[in-house]
Amino acid sequence: MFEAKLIQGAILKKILDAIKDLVNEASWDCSSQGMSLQAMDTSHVSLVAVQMKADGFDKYRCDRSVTLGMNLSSLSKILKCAGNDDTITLKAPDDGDKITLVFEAKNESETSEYEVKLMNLDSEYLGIPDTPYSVNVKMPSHKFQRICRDLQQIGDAVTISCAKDSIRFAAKGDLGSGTVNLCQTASADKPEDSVSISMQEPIIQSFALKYLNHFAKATPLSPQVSLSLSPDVPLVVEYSITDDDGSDFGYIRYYLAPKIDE
Amino acid sequence: MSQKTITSFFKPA
Repeated sequence: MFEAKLIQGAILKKILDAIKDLVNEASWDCSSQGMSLQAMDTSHVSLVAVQMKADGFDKYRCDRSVTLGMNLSSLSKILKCAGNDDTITLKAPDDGDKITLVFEAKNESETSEYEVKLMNLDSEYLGIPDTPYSVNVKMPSHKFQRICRDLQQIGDAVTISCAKDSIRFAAKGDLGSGTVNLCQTASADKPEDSVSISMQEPIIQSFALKYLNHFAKATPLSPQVSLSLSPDVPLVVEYSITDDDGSDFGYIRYYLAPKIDE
Repeated sequence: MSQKTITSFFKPA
């Protein structure tokens, strides 16, 4: 039996909003450690990895590991039926072919129950090397979202370069070009507004903005986003997931293969 | 510019 209860059901709604347009179908791997998912987009250019730790749930029971394969747009449609303040409980019997979602409104006697069909998916699990990166940048997530959205008006790709204590995002296209330069800040009063840059070596790499704009749909999950870059390896865009009390619940990490000069 | 795929960097575990 698998059962996971989340009083702040809105977190699960936000997670689905952040992945459903990138990945159609994926499997949740549920173990005593928590729920995790890894999936590539259909063109195999990007990869998303989600982790929700067991102790972040308000109740978590997983008698034996289960893989819950599902259509994410179906799951997202069902989660739209839950209110932002609802408690969400996921339930799956050991050998069932569906998952049950129970939504309970706060301070009300209303409970709704939905079922989503499970699928057997041939998902390939990719090994992600745990390597240090040349550049790590932490910045406000809304700022990253805005830069990606603005630069997509100019071109299809963004060139990210980092030197000393600044990071530069640049795009060019038929209409002209645009650049956004961010310098490291020291705003200790408001850590969520700060930009911090840690650089081992300067870097310059280009990425498709279409995917970065998909990743930015995770913005409501976290006030800060972390970008990790190294020469000729995929970019990592990470949003940590915290609950209202600020406790660490897990993360969404997106990996994006670079564009290379032919 | 050409787009690389993620599978050219990460291999099946």
